[in-house]
Amino acid sequence: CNLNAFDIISYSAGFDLSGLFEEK
Amino acid sequence: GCFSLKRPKQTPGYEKPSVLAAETPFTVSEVKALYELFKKLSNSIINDGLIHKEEFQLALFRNRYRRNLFADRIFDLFDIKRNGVIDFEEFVRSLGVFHPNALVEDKMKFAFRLYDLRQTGFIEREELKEMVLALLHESELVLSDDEVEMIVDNTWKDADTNGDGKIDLEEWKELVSKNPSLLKNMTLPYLKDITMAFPSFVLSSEVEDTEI
Repeated sequence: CNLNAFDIISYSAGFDLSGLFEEK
Repeated sequence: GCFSLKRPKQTPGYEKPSVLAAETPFTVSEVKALYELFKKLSNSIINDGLIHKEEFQLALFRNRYRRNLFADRIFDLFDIKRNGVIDFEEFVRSLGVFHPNALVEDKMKFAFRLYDLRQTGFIEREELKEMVLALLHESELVLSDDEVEMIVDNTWKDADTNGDGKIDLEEWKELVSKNPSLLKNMTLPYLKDITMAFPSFVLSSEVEDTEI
C-alpha cells in the first residue's frame, strides 16, 4: 500500500480555503 | 475631536496597507481587495471587524457550527497573537503564505506547524495517526485499524529518516522535496486574482498605489 498518510490528510475539507473567497 | 472626524474608525490592522504589501507577496491594491473580503468575513456573525472561529467555519463550510480538526489548526495559526480572533493584519500575513508567489520555505514551515498538533516542535506518530483518523471520520472512506497502522508506518519510514520517533522540520523538508504534492494545499490560486474577485475598489486603490 503506497498511500502517503500526509496525502490522505490533504483531502480534508478543512484545507479547502476557497470558501473564504466565494460570494456570500 | 477633529482628528477622529477626519479619520473614520478602521479595522485593527488596516492602518498600514503599504507595510503589509511590502512584507507579503501582495500589492497595495491586493491588500485593499483583501480588506473588502475581510470586511465581509469579519462581520458575517459578529459585527466587530474581527474573524471569529464561527465566522471562519461559516465561510469554509457554510455552517457556523461545523468543526474540523484542520480548519481549527488553520484558524489557530492565522491567529498569530493567539487571542481567539483573526484581525486584518493576521489575515493578510497568513494568507500571504498561501500566495502562489510565496516562498516554498514559508509554505513548508506553515504546513509543519499545522501538523504539529500539540506544538512540540515535532510531528509525532500519534499526531499523524490522529490526523488520518480525523480525515477518515469526515469522509466516506472506511479503513480498518490495521490498514491505518500500515499507512502510517509506511509514511513514517519515509519521513523519520533519523529514526528518533518524531519528524523534525528538516525531515519534513526532505519528505516534501521528495513529494511536492504534500504542499498542494498551501497554494490558493484565488490569491493571484484577488483584485478581480473584488473589483469594486480597485480603481481607487490603483490611484493610491501610484501615489505610494
